[in-house]
Amino acid sequence: SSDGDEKQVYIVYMGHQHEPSDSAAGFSAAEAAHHKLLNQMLDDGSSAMDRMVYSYKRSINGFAARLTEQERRKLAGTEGVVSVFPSRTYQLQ
Amino acid sequence: TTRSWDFLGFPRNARRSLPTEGEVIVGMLDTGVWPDSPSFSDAGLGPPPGRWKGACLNFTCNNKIIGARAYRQGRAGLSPVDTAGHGSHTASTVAGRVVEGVGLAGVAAGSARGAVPGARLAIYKVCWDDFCAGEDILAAFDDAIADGVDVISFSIGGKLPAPYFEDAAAIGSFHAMRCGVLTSASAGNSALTGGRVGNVAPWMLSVAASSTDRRLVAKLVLGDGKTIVGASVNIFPKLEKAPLALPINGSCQPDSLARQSYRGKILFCPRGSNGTGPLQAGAAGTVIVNAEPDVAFVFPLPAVTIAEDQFTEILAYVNRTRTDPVGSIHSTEANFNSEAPIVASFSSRGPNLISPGILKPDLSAPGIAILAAWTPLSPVSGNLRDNRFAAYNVISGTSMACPHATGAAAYVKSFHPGWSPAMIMSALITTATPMDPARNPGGGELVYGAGQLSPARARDPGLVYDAREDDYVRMLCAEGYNATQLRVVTGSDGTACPAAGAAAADDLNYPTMAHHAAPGLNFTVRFPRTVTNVGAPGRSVYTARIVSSGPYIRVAVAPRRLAFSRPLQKLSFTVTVSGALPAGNEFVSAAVVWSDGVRQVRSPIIVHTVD
Repeated sequence: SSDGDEKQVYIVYMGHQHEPSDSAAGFSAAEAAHHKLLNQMLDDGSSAMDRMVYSYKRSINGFAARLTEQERRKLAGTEGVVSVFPSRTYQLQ
Repeated sequence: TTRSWDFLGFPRNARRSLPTEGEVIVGMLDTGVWPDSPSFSDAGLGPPPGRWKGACLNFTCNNKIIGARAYRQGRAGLSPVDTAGHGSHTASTVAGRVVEGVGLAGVAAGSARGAVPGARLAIYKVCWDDFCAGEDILAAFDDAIADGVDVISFSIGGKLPAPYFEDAAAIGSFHAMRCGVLTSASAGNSALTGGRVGNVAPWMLSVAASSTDRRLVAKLVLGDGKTIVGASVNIFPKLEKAPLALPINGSCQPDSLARQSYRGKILFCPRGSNGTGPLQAGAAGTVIVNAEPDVAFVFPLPAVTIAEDQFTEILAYVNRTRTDPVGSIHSTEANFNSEAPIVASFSSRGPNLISPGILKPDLSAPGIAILAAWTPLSPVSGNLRDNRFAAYNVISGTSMACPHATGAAAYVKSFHPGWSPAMIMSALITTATPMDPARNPGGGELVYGAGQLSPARARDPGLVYDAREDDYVRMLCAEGYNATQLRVVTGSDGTACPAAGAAAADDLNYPTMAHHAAPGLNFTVRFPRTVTNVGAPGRSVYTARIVSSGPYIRVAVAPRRLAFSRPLQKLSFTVTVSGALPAGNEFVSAAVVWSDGVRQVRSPIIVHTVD
C-alpha cells in the first residue's frame, strides 16, 4: 500500500550461530537477541512476538518476520545483519 | 527405482560398506513421506546412530525414517506425512529398501530400490502440495544441520537463481557445508520457459535430468492404420476407434471447453494441457501436442503426447479421410531407447547467472519416467478428479535426478565418512560419464554438466578437488562481498578478503572449469587447481591428457605429471585456456583428464559466449 505499512515475510540473515541452542529448549539466548533486535525496529507499537515467524538458532543465525519495507531497510543497515530479503516461493522440481 | 540404477552401472550387488551405510543419515527437504511404504521398512536395521539429535514430531518413526519435522510459517503441530507423493518418491530414490515386483499397473515394473537401502532418512516437510516458502526451507536447514544429517536432498528451486545470501537454499547449504554436510539440489525444470539453473551455489551440487534406456510410450493408431508413437504413462485399457475432435477455439483449458461436449471423443490439445479440460468435457481420450515429447506424463484419461510434426501427420489423415476420422489409444509399453542418456527438454541449462566462472549444472542423472514410492493420499496423475491411487508412481523432473545424485553422495560417504562435502562432490563430478554433445545440442556442459552420474566409479575417484570454507570465502570476496559481511557469515574475526582483483571466482578449486568470454575478443584464463590423492595407498603418478573439441581454443596444463608419495597428499597444477570465440551464444568444450592408468579424473572445461 502506498504508505508502506504493508507487511510481508522477510528473512533476516545474520550468518554464523555463536550460541547454537537445542530445539527443545525454551526461549534461547539467540531467540531473545532476535526479539530484542526486532523490537527495536518496530515502529507501530506491535511486538516482535506478533511479527516473528521463525528464529533460526540451532546452526544458522537469523530470523523470519513480517516486516514493512521501512522496517526492512532499518534492519538491513544494522551491524551483524548480512542481508534482509523477501522470502521467495519455490517450486518442487 | 526399477531401471535407473542399473542404467547408471550401479547394480543391486554393487560393492557396499554396509556397517557404515547404516551410519549415513540423509535429510530430505520435500513434501514429507508416506511411512507405510514398503520402501521405508526398517526390517533388519538397528537403532539410529548414537549421534542423532533429530526428532519425530507428529509422526511415528522407525529405524529407517529416524526423524520427521514439518514447517509452515512457524506453525506447530503439523504432520510430516506426505500428501502429495513427491517426497515419498524422492526419499525412496535416495534410500528406499529393495522392493520386488513393483510397478504402476505393470508399467515400469521391477525391483524398486534406492542407492543406499541401508541408510537412514530424516524428513523435513517444507512443501505443501506445490508451495515451498523460503522461511520454511531455512528453518529446515537450521534443524537438519543441528540434528546431524550427513547429506541433504533438495528437489526444490525456482526459475532463476538469486544472489547467494538472498537465497534460503544457498544460505542453508553454506552452513550445511561448514558442518560437513553436502546438499544435492535439482537444477530446475525451466528450460522451456526461459529459465536457467536455479540452484547455483558452488557449495551445493546441481543436478540436471536425463533419460534412461527405457522409454515409456503409447500408440495412437489412426483409422487408416497409421501408428503414431508418443510418450505417455497410459495405464487405461485400450481405447478403441474413438472419433477425433479438435477443440472449437483451439484451447483445452477447462473454461474454454465448458458447455461443449466431447463425449466419447479423442480431443487434440495444444501444449500446456494436462488433461483436466478434456476430462471435464467428457472426452474419452486426449492427444497433447507437447513441447516436451521426451517426457511421459500420467494423465487422468487415456492420453498420448506427441511432437508438432506428428500432429501434422494426423491432420493430413483427418483432411484426406472420407469417413469420420477415428483413432485408438493403446496402453503404455516400454521401448528400448538406444539414444539415452539425453538431457530432458525441460532441464534448466547454464550458464550460472550468479557466477559465470562456476559451471552449473554440475552433472546429469536420470530424471525422466522414474518409478518410485508414492503416497495413497494423492492420485497418480496428481489430478484431484482422478480416482486412481498407487503405491508406486512414474514421474519426471530434475526433482527425480537430484535424489539419484544424493543417493550416490550418500554411497560415497558410506565408504569415506571423513570426506568433506567438496570431496564427495568432486568424486561425483570427475567420474561422470561424458555425454554426447551431438545428441544433447544447445550448450555442451551447460546442458549436462560433467556428464552422467556414475556411482560405482565415484566410490574410488583417485584424486579429488577439495574446498573448505576459506576457499568459498575467497570466491565470495571476488564476487563483491566485503570482509565485514563475511566475518558475520563465518563468525570468525580472521576472515579477510585479499586485495581487490587478486582473486577471481574461477580460482575456486572446483572440479570443472568455465569461462564466459566476449565474442570475437582474444582471452587467456588461468585455472589454478589442487588435487588430493585419495586413490592407491602407495606411490602413484598421474599424467594429464588434454581433450579438446573445438578449433577456437588452446588448452595447456603445467605440470603434466603429478607424483604422489602418500595418501591425502595435495599437489597443484594450472590449466591455461586461451583463444577467441568468433560469435555470441557459442561454446567450446575441452577436458583435462588425469590418469594413473587405472582411474580417470576428468575435469571438463567450457568456454562460452552465452549471455
